[in-house]
Amino acid sequence: RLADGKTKSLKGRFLHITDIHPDPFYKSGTSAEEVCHRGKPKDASDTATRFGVAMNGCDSSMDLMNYTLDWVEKNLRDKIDFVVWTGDNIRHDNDRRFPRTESQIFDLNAKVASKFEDMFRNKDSINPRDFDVTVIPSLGNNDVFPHNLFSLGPTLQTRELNSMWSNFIPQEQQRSFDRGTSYFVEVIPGKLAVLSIETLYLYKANPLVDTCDSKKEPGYQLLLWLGYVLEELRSRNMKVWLSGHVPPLPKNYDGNCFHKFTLWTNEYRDIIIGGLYGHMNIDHFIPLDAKKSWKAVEKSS
Amino acid sequence: GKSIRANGEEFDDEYESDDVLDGAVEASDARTMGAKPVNKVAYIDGVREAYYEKIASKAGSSFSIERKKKNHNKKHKNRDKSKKQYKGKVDRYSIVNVAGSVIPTFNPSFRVWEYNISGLESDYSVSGMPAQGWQKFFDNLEVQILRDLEDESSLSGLANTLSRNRKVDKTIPPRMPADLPLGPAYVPQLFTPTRFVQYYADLEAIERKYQKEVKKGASEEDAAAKAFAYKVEYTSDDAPYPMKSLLTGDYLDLAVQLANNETFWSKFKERAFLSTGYDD
Repeated sequence: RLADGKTKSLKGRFLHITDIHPDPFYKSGTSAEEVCHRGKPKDASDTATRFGVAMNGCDSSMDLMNYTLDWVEKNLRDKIDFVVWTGDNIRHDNDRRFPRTESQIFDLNAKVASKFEDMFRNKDSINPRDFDVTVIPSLGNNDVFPHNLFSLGPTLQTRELNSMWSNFIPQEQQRSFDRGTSYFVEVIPGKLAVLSIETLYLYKANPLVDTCDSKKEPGYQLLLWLGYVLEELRSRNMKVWLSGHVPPLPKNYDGNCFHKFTLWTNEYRDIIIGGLYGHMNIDHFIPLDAKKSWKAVEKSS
Repeated sequence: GKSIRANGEEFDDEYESDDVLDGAVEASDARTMGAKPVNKVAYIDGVREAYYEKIASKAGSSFSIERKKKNHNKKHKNRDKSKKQYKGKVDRYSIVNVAGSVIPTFNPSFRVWEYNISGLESDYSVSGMPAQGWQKFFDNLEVQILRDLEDESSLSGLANTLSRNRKVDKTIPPRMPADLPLGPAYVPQLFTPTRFVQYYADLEAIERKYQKEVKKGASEEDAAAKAFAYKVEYTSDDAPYPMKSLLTGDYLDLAVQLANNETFWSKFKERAFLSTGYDD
């Protein structure tokens, strides 16, 4: 029974979906060597098919994205409680004839966000924030312009994001989102939250990220935010999933960012359930060792 | 890594050996300009070497909390002591789940997680809960973070360095209080993940079916509707290495099995690449 008098039944399931990479320039029958945008295919293996060919280097056709989301809506929507969606909602910058522009990136991200809203909102409600299935998006390194480069806000990009995700981000967090683009959603009010972490502030390939040891670093400020939020969730006796695009691995996160982030995930092990990430496109798991990270942080300081 | 190495310090053994991933990750960075997989077998073999084999070398026979509990309780009657013993081993780890993608780097995929909601099914109500007060929390948070950042920002040079050394770095967490119980990642309880179902779209099979339908005279839209579907690729409790639950201890057990068993490792790789048969 929710605070507004409505009721909602829990299913005990949730969906994690990531790295959709839809490409509006994808054209069936073209050559995979030309990233499925043009050209006559050399043979069958080089041919762009309607739903794509695994491992041929092309992004997702719009049909692949649309049919995937339709399948999810028909087969999973009513069986899940929430959706963790970890970014990269735009094609790669891999075609010199069609360089990506900032407006294309915003437009397609907004369209995909709108699709998720339509799929999971309460269709009987006039409240745009009334979702049958809560959606928690996070930002991918391809969702920003220039590629990988993303600074602390408020900037044009953080405001655009705030605007396109405004129905996903709780209202009281929208100002804080404008600065740090991280937020959390109480997927079961008072009990369970999902944190959407701006991993680009910890990401080595982001030219604006150097370490997490200086107060001017975006990663430092993200970790401050994370610490206060985790402590508050602990004090409220809530449990939490962490989510984001770039997974916390030593080769992905810069300087001490990896070790410090590992420490937070471990020292709040009374409330953190686990971490859900995308970016690598390979289904696997990594056990992070906090003892090693403590040693590394102590040595470096 | 740069900041540590600049001081002439070395990484701990675990992350030193992570260098084995260097080539693969560089390839992964290059790949960000496109979706074609490169050196992914090298990468996943590197994960095995840098993480799973390290854990296997440290583990006795198993990291499973329940199993260790049983074994220990046979030898010792003091339960509190036994808890401390395995708590120290398992709970130093946290699990990072990295997902397969929709983009057909391999076959498109996503995952449905199942979690424990015992006790919440029938009688959980938030209507009687005290006001959440998140607005107040976020107003205070903004002020607090600004205060933290301004604390030393006016200082410079040596004064700044000395001050930094004296003050606590708030981006390093305090140790978890000893009296707090382990959470859902370590001990079965409300919200513990219990199982997952990995879905995938077998693009080759979909294309075959699509062409067959078109040849039979179906319209392209009808053919697509008939051909396109996601299927279950595997579940976490499937053979050959079924996980009885998804606690951290179960993942560590699996890491040990993957390090030691070539058949399991081969299956794990097949699943990591979403049943595409990918090889470098």
